[in-house]
Amino acid sequence: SHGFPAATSETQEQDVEMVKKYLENYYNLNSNGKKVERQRNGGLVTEKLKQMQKFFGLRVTGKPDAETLNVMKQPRCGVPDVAP
Amino acid sequence: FVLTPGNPRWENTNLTYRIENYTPDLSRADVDQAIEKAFQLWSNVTPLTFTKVSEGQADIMISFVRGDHRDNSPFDGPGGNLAHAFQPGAGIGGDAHFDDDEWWTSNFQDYNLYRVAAHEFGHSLGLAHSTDIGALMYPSYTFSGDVQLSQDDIDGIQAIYGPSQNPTQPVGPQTPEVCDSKLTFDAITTIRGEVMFFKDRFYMRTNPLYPEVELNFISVFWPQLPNGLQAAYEVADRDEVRFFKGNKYWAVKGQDVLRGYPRDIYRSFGFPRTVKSIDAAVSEEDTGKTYFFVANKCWRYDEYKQSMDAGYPKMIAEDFPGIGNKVDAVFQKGGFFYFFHGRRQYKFDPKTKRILTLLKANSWFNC
Repeated sequence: SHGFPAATSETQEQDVEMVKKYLENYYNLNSNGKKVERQRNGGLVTEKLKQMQKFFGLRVTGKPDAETLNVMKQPRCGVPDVAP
Repeated sequence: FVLTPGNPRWENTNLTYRIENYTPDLSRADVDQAIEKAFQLWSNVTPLTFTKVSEGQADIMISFVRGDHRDNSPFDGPGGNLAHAFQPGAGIGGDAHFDDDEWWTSNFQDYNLYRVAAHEFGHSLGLAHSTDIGALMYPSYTFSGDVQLSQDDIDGIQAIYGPSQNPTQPVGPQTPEVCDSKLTFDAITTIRGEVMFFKDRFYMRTNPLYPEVELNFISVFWPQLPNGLQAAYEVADRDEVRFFKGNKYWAVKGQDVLRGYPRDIYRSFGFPRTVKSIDAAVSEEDTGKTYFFVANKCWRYDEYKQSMDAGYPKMIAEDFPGIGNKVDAVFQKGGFFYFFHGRRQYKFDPKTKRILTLLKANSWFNC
């Protein structure tokens, strides 16, 4: 039977895009950057993810786990969660 | 709560607002009422007043727009970003924009305009997002049937504008703190192998794969259930959970509330009309006997015969010696009963009728 709602799902490709968009919109992850910067950006994404997980009381892993993705998919206010 | 960085506020506390245009999803009267009620929540707890104007520039301009609406914060179509508002200040300051690619409602369905407007006006007045899931200023949309400022919201807005002149200061509901040693529960039940704890508008559950205790609104799973449930138990072999409040009860299967509920406890279980509500309930899986706890007595109901057993009610102490004469909540796990009263929890062996351990009520939360 469908298990009582338990969240599990490998991170899909589109989830990676969603994570980036969410962090740009609400956690000031900047969206530009050349290749080198993008690598640094990878570290930045981890930091911003931790900031978001801390805000929502999730386990702070820096990884887009199922619970984190679940929160990111929820409808919400467009105002950022952190100061610009 | 969090104040907007720089602590922007309105120096003049008598503010005006204007609804520049209307969504086609609701009548104008419904929109007017949702907006007015949303402002009222904030004026009830502060010296702020809000006056609706129909033309010209108001402090807070309200509009329904979609996509890129030239404020450097484009909307994103249905879902996702529902609305936004700007901090206090001249021009666009204080203005609130609602994404008209959403479906705006005045009921349970997504998305309730009153609920979203109440949140956005918090930004218009100088509040940022709160980390308290029970606060209106929490970033994600939740609708638990009633729209009210939590104590966190009240504390935040009064930090900016001070209290209202009301002789009695309104207070708001507090969100349970799972590791608060004073935490007590309204009801607890197993559900498909998990244990769910209920308090006010919230459920709490632990997940073996995830150390953090999950706390969210009961309405996330069962929007039709009332807040402040009083008892709950699972009939595992029917994959059914029953929730009690007053003399009514609801039955759910997973996330679905079964049709034809709520029903009353008198006709369904045979309680006398002197019983006005149930304090706690638990069903023994291997015997099909369900125990109901009402004040200092307990009743036993046979799930197979679907009738109360003779010889009941009894004093709780007869069947469950040592657990006291009042039960807040109880559930069964691994053949033991876990009784909760106030901050205490008793692990009880129904076979030997003995208390095995005395625990703190929130011992399941790994604090």
